[in-house]
Amino acid sequence: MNLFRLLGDLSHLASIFILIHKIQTTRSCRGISFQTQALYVTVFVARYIDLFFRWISLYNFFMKIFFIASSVYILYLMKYRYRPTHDPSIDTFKVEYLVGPAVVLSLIFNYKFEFTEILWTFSIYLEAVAILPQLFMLQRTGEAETITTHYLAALGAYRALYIPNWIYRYFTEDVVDPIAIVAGLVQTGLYLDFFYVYFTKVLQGQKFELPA
Amino acid sequence: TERRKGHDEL
Repeated sequence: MNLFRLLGDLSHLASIFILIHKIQTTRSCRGISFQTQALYVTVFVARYIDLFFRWISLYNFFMKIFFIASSVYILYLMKYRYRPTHDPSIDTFKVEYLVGPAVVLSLIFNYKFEFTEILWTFSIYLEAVAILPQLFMLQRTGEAETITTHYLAALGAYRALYIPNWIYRYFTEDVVDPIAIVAGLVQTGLYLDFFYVYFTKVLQGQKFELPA
Repeated sequence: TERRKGHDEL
């Protein structure tokens, strides 16, 4: 464990608390893509199946349980509790275009052709693009509540912080994980446009609005 | 440099 990874994980935790806080205080999931949230459940379940056969640490164990449980809870909030506040007509990204290629790529580019290993690889590829329905929705509406942008910024910071973590691990532990690194770079790259608007507008106290 | 074998990251 190094500082970058810890800060990345804490940022990930923070993003989830911000999202739940947003939904509960505004009593609405307006502006949140159900498809992206459903993809995250898929990602966590596929990746953390190793809870059943691999012990890493208490930290790792509780974080995995938390990410699975909280993502399922968010789906529940969106699907049942605050269902009327979700507008499927603006959440129209075709998730097949993300899941399909992630399945195919994980069957081709993996470390070992084993079921759980392919599931892990699939989860890495799917996570890289899981934010796209959310960003697509943002693009469509052209604006977002400030709290929603804080959620996205914390989520983007999480993967961004994993990059210095990999560099650090390369020098200190002499290990590289090319699949995680390539997918992580893609994932972070997807946030660049968002980060630009976030830093130049939201952090200056303005509303998140995209140019028409 | 070796490829990481266990997946110890989240």
